[in-house]
Amino acid sequence: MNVFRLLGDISHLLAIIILLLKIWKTRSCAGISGRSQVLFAVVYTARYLDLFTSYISAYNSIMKLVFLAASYGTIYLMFIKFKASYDHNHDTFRIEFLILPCVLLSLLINHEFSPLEILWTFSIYLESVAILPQLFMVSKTGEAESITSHYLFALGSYRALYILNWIYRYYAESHYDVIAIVAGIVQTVLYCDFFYLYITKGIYGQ
Amino acid sequence: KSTPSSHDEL
Repeated sequence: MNVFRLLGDISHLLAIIILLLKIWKTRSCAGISGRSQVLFAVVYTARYLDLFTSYISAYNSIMKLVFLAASYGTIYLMFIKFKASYDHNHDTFRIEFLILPCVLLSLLINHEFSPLEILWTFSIYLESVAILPQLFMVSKTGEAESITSHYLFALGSYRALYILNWIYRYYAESHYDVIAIVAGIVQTVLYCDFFYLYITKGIYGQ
Repeated sequence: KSTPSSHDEL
């Protein structure tokens, strides 16, 4: 563990908590893409199956459970509890165009052709594009509540911090994972436009 | 090089 990865995990946890609070407090999921949230739940489910097979640390196991619970909790809030506030009309990104290529790519490019490893690779590829429906929805509605933009800023920062973690691990532990690094860079680049808007003029209330 | 068992990141 290093400070970049710890800050990244905290930023990730913060993003998920901000989202849950936003939906719970405002009792509305307006402006939030349910499709992205479904993709995140798929990402964590596919990636954290190793919860039952390999124990890394208490921190690792607890955080995996928190991310899984939070992502399914968000889906429950969006599609069941506050279903009426879900904005179907603006959440239209075709997620099958994201899932299928990631499935194919994970079968073609992976570290090992084993079920758990293919699922891990699929989750890495899918996570890199999982935010697209949300960014698409924000661009379509032309604005985002301030709380939603803070959520996106924290979520985008988490993988940017992970890039610093990978640089650190390369030099300090000569450990690197090309698949995670390339996907992480793609994921962070997708936020660049949003980061620019968030930092220059706070995209909410436009 | 990361191997299946060594995915120690979230």
